Amino acid sequence: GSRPTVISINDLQSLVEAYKLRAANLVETAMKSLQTELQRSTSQEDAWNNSSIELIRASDAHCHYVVVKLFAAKLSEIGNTAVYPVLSTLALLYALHGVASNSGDFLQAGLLTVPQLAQITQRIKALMAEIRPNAVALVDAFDYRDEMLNSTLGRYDGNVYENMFEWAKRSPLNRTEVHESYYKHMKPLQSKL
Amino acid sequence: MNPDLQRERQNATIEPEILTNILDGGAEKTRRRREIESLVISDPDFQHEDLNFLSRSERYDVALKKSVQMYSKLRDYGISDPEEIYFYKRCIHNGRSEPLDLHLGMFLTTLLNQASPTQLDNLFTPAWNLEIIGTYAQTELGHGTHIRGLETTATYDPSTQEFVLNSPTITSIKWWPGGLGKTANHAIVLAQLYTQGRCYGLHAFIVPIRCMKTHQPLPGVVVGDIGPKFGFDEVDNGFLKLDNIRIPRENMLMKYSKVQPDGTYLKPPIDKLTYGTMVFIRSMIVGESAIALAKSCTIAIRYSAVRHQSELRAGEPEPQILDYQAQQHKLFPLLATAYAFTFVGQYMKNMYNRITGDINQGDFSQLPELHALAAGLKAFTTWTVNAGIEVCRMSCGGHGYSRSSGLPDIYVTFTATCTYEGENTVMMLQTARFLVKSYRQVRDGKQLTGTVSYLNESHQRFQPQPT
Repeated sequence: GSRPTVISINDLQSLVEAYKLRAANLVETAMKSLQTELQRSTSQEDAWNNSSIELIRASDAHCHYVVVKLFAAKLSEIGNTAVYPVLSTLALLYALHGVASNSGDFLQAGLLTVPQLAQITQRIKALMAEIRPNAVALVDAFDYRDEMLNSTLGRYDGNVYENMFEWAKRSPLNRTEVHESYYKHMKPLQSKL
Repeated sequence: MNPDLQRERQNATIEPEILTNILDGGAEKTRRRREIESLVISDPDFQHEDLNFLSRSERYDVALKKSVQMYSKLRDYGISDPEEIYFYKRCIHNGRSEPLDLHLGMFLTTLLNQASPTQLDNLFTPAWNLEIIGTYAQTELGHGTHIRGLETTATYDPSTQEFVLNSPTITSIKWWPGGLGKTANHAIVLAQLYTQGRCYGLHAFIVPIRCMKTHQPLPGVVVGDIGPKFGFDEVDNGFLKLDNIRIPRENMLMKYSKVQPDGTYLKPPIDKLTYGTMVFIRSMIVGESAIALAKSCTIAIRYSAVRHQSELRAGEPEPQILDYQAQQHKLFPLLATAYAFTFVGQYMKNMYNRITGDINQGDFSQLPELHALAAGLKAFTTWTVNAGIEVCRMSCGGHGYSRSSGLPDIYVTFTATCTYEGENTVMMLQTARFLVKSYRQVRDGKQLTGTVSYLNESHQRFQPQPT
């Protein structure tokens, strides 16, 4: 009777719920480990140390749940009808990618079935295809001026190769056509040949 | 404009400006942010050669010059909102750390939070005017995140009403604080307080380390730069060894805990208060994670739209890299993460301000949750972004290896967040401590609030049910 519900991979709220149950499950697992260690009449400190893998995973899962939850909550503040679906797609992608990357946790907690894993992969592909047309606009929205980004590859105008060449010519090594170390080290060697 | 990028922008179904407003927290915030950016970008005092072309000493020189300029210009422009100060500084140093980082971010903040009114009167204005140049010396050569293990001692001498600050071992030498090596003339030193023959744990002391006229190290003080690092080339992260330095009793920060002239110790209401500044910094780091990942995604995704390589169908032109599903699978989840972490950063900042307000009203009830969440999210986001920047860099192919891409600089600057202000594994275990405590409270029948309230629900779920 206590089996948790299975994820609906198209419903962000269902995913938030799944992340919550995954976190709860990992906290429960960590607690069991602590109790098992203590039953071996280990000290509190040793029990803690011998459970640190489970404890860290529980914390990680807790944080992951908080991030997904906050992303979902943010959507409810978005009023713009053009932006809302795009941010929703990003949120769904973030949540599903997290499930796929941590599928063991969700499977163990009974929150996910194996066939669903394949569905999630297909769903992630579809979401990526949805995002593709807006990918550049989505990073433009971060609004980093070139002077702040300081990157030839990421320039707003995309004139990457011209500017890589200009940048390279300014390298200190190019201050002289022949670097002084050639006269200091190479020339003497060659003159002996 | 590169034709590929032009076409990407023409085909987009969204207007970036609307999203920018959401990411900034409103259109007015966007306008003001751009105004401050323009102040910096158009200011000749902040123009300089690409730092990648300079030696370490030259980089320190450039950074110190910009920091000093920043100080006077902050006043000239009347920028006083802490968030705007923070952003102005970010622009000037392009997200890099700078020699006065800890003076602004830790020294002044700690004075505001933990100095008594008298101490504040004496110290704050000189510090604000850079007569006193401060840093915050906590981490030691042999001791990092576990601050209760720090070895530096502050022993009270009632006969002279002074504290004697000492570095008893090699491992107790203060190590890492930014600005400590060559810049600061005072340090807030975290040390184990001994008075009347008993240790009362960690307390903060204002310690003069250089003469305010000559900037020479004071007698008994051994101070210097710890040498080149993976990044942070502009910052004189330093070491500090104290050989029984005497400071007046008034130099102990005494807003909460106190030592009376006869050496009697008065306890603070809650011992977590010395952590207050650290929680602030960890909350800000969550926002830093979002910025580092957003920058990396901007570089990698724009370049993936410009870069054409390989063949998808024989004989056809090379496609844009961004059309390869494998490239999308590297970058789009990270793009989604950058948005997610931006919103978490906003949430943490609001949460910190809200709970700090509560604390000032004497309500400490939510401090444990803030402390745990700030630690956990700092670790979670910085680990994720650390790996994400590297994925962005590699997704740019060989050119990602060049400093001109900007990605190596973002990486070497950002990766320090995984170990400073609390090593991430230790942060995660701090959050775990809170989770275990919460779980036990549920088992004792308590109803939880906040982000752990799900433990109440799941507790019923995981109990054996009658079938």
